[in-house]
Amino acid sequence: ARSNDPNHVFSVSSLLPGAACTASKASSNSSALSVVHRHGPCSPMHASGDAGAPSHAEILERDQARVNSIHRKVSAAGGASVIDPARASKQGVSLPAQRGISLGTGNYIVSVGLGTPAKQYAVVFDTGSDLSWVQCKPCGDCYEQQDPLFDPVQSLTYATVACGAQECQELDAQSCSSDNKCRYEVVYGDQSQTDGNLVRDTLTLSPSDKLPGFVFGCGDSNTGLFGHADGLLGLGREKVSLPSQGAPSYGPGFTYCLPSSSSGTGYLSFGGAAPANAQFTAMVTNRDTPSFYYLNLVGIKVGGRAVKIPTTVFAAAGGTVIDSGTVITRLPPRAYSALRSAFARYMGQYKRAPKLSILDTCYDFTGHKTAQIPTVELAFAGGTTMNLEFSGVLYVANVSQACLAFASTGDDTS
Amino acid sequence: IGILGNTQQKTFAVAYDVANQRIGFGAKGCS
Repeated sequence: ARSNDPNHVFSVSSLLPGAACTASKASSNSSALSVVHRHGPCSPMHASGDAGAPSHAEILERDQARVNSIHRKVSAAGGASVIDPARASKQGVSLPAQRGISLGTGNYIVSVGLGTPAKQYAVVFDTGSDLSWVQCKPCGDCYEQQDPLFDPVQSLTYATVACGAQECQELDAQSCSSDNKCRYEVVYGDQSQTDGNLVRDTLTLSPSDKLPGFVFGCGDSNTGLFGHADGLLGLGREKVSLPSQGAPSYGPGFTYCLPSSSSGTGYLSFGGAAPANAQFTAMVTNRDTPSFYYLNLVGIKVGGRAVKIPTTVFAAAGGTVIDSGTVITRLPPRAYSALRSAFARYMGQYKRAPKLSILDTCYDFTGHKTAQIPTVELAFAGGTTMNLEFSGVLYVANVSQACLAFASTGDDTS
Repeated sequence: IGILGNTQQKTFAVAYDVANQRIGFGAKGCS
């Protein structure tokens, strides 16, 4: 779109992502990791033949599972700890359990080094959970992953975390094995789970950026929808998260950019200055769900015009969480309904297409050389606005099925 | 609750300024 143009005009032939990987770079004065889509051509899993790439419908269905999981966690006001009696009994130790949110599949991958000498691991990064983990040797129950398992014996700087250590005590729940090792368990909302020892070792973000003594989970029993990822990088707000542990070196913040298509690359950086053109809104804390980053969404514009939504609609819904792992933005029903109607008014010249899973406002651009859609702008407390890129407005399954990339949180009374 | 998902975040530099308790969005952040 041209600057200040209320429409995105695009070539229909460019709707689908390329088959080859393209690169971009982060600012040079930060510790930056390349971010790629888990199932795109830039992913190391793609290079090794990622036969398990899900369909668009599957991605969206799993996205709904993640959202349901977030809602359950919020409803439970703090996410009560859950102990799996069968597992605890089997292993002879009462394992701590922390119910996290569902992983879904719309996740992005970064590559980090662990141990000394450092070996590289491709991990999902997630702003919706805190504990980082990788699969470790020896492993009782590990899924097939991209790289060889992390082997503590091969690292000169590896150490287990003792049960009495502060890091162990600060987990939401913790327990102790018979040899005084701190055991963790995270059960995600889709029943995926990881169990293992809480350990520490050197985390390498770049050749010149190392975090000695980084605390993470050394998973020895991991099952569920992890794909072939080597593990997970937790970027939530609690003390065990990477941003919290890296705060003494980089400050407590971080910045990422997600690429416009699955064939592009973005970055995740620590310690760099915020971009000069950034507009800020308040980061809100909810003490019942302290891992999540909340902000206040207050309005929406379509085609440059404000959609009529009472501002109380957003607040009454319980606020808005920003999440790197949820694919599709969820809006309170009244807000979504108003957005959908406004968007559809601009799209009358295009043929409607069948709904795609949770996306109910879809169009068929077959036969068009170029097309246009209205811009969509999100407004946050304090006057901050996000004028979404084209890729943030339409979810393109194919030329004959491109959908408004928003959904409703669902019936509040359900 | 509402959720701001990753599709809408694409191409923005999303800055988590924890020290100042604010979140920033910079357009065309990947380039």
